[in-house]
Amino acid sequence: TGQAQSPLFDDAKVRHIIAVASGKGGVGKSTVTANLAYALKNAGHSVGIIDADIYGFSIPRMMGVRTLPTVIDETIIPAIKDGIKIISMGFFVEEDQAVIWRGPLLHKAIVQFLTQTFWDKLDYLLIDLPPGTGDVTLSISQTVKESQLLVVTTPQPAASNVAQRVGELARKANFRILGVVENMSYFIAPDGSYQYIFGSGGGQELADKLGCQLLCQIPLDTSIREAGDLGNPVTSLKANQSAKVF
Amino acid sequence: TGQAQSPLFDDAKVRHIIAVASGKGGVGKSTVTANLAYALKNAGHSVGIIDADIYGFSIPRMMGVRTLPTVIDETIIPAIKDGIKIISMGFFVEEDQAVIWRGPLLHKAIVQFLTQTFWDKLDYLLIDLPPGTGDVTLSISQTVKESQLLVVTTPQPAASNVAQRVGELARKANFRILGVVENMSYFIAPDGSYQYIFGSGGGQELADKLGCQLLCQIPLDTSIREAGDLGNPVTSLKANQSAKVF
Ligand SMILES: Nc1ncnc2c1ncn2[C@@H]1O[C@H](COP(=O)(O)OP(=O)(O)O)[C@@H](O)[C@H]1O
Ligand SMILES: Nc1ncnc2c1ncn2[C@@H]1O[C@H](COP(=O)(O)OP(=O)(O)O)[C@@H](O)[C@H]1O
Repeated sequence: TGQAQSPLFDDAKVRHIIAVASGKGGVGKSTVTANLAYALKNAGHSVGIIDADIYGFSIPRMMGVRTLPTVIDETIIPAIKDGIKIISMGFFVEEDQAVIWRGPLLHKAIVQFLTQTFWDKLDYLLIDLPPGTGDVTLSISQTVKESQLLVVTTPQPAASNVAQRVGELARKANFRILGVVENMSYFIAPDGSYQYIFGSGGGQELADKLGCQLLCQIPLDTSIREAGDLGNPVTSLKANQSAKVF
Repeated sequence: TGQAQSPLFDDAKVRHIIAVASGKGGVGKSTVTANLAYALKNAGHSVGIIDADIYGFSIPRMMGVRTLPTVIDETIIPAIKDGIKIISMGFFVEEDQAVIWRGPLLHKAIVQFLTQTFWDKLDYLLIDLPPGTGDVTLSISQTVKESQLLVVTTPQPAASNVAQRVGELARKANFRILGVVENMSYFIAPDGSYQYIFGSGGGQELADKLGCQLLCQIPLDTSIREAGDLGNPVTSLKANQSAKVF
């Protein structure tokens, strides 16, 4: 296809690119991306986010972004929230509109996000990938020369079965696997007991299959969900216990 | 496209067709489909399941199906578990293989499942749709004349925002909306207190937006997850508390 001619992302000014992936939807991939962005910002780094989850974009809502990006000629200036630069499909369609794009259009939209957005100098650019290993992820890997991959999973052993698919993708796309984050690992009940509602071991199993580390286990915590619904990820509320995990 | 010529599903021998949809992945759509199948069987009905979630098939594992379907000439004889007939993409690809099919191939595969499988007489045929409103769902609506739609959601208000998309789909596809099932509605802690980890109200909000009933609220319950992992949905273990909800 003509994709070999499509422009490459100029990553000269971006120190680290981290793509955040998951095998299935609903495991907390966007929640981890939003909280990681704040954790990196709180540590003094400059951070950008590309919400590439075209069909299920949720970063604008989770980050509580009220300003829109501006477009000057062919250049997109990202929206900014608490100093974090953000670009998302969600800025260009209504939340309740279905996005039904086919392959070539998707590829073009992603390449535009990557090559026509003006990020300036960034320490970290986080890319919230769609769940699974579809064609958007392939387009990104063709446009971005060097990227690291963070894989989010839940504790169910079945969820870790998607490991081979994500691992296969990383090899094909020359992503370096940074590690695995296990989310919803346990719920601390009012009596202090740990409830393993979604089981346990899936994160470690996935890390073993992918030959990388299990970086952390994030509890199932009502305040994480509440913060996401309000558009203020929990790490932006520094004192929170779960924020320390991020 | 030539799809107008594609064969229609002969539903003369099937009394009710129920398509099970969700806006996002990970809300429990396949868990609800598998448990509903057992609940209908336990009530004395003959039941079939089509796992049309091509990219994220999980019905064979959740139902613990060990036998494969057989293909005689052009006819597919479904696999059977506890008297429930089942057909799935999962029977034709390895669980760790990525399925990357584009539009026309997907449409053809779905039409084959619908028109070339020998179901014989069925009281209920359940179709586990892919999450969201993509092209597989559109292909099914073009092939099946009359179907009812069951929408699965979780309590977060944001999850109910996908309502318009599913509602739009139902109108376009002349599905009759049967109702909404809210899953993971509350967790009963060891001290008996109700924990609303994923919030509350999303199910009712979605039912109101779609102009239908909130049929039931299913608790977040470790035994539901364990049963799914073991391939024996909780309703097949009749005595279980959560099974009564189904
Ligand atoms: N650790 C957690 N504790 C509680 N709720 C969580 C947690 N992680 C995610 N959630 C909630 O689960 C839902 C799905 O998370 P999301 O990040 O949208 O998943 P994904 O991006 O994988 O589809 C959201 O409502 C979110 O607030
Ligand atoms: N009510 C529930 N309580 C506990 N775990 C659940 C419940 N519903 C679903 N699960 C678990 O959540 C995970 C996702 O469910 P699944 O049915 O695969 O979702 P979907 O089909 O929407 O992607 C599975 O591991 C399943 O066992």
